[in-house]
Amino acid sequence: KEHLTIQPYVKHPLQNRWTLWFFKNDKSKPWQANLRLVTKFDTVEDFWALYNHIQLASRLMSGCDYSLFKDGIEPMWEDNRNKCGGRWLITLSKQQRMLELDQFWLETLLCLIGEAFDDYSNEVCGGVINVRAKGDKIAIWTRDTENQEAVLHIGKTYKERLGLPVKIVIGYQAHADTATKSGLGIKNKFVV
Amino acid sequence: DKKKYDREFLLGFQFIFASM
Repeated sequence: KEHLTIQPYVKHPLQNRWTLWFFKNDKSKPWQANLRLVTKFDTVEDFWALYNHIQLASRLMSGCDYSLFKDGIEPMWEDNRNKCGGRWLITLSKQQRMLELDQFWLETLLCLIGEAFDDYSNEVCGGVINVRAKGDKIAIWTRDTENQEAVLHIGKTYKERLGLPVKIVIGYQAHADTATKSGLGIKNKFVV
Repeated sequence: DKKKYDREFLLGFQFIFASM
C-alpha cells in the first residue's frame, strides 16, 4: 500500500512585516484622522491575498493614498524613522494613470517586499502612492538623506525596475524640504 | 539569511490559491 504523507503548506516568509495604510481625503477632518491602518502581513502569500482583494490604485478616488511601510513606521514625515529621510519621487501625467500607474505601484510593492535594494534595503522605510487629479505620484521613502551611497543605489535600482528610459530623470527630495516648501521650491538632493 | 525575492518569484504566487 502506498503511504501518503500530507505536507502542510508553508507560506514564504518576507524579510520584514509590512503595514498597508489607506488615506481618504476628508477636508473636514485633520490629516491624521483620515489615515487608516488596513492590515499587516509578513508572507508572500498574504501579500497577494491582500493585493488581489483591494482596489487598484487607478480606481481610487482622487485624494486617496496607499502607503506600505515596514511595521512600526508610520507613513508620515514626523515618524522618527522618516524625519531625517527623503523620497525618490515618480510623478505621472494624467495620461499615465490608465497605462502605467498600477504597473508602477505593483513594481514598487514588489521592490519593497522582495528587498530589491540588496545591502541597502535596511535604509528603506516604505512606499506611497498619491492619487491626485492634477497628476499621480509614487515614491519610495528612505530613512537617511545623508547616506548618499544607499540613496543612489536605491534610486538607480528603482528606476531600472520601473523600466524608465535613461533620459528620464527622477529626483530624491528630503522630507524636511517637502514639509517646509512647496512645488518648485523643493530642490532635488540627488537625481538618477 | 536575508529573504530576498525577485519579481518573477513573487509574481508566481499571485494566483497560486486560485489554481488549487
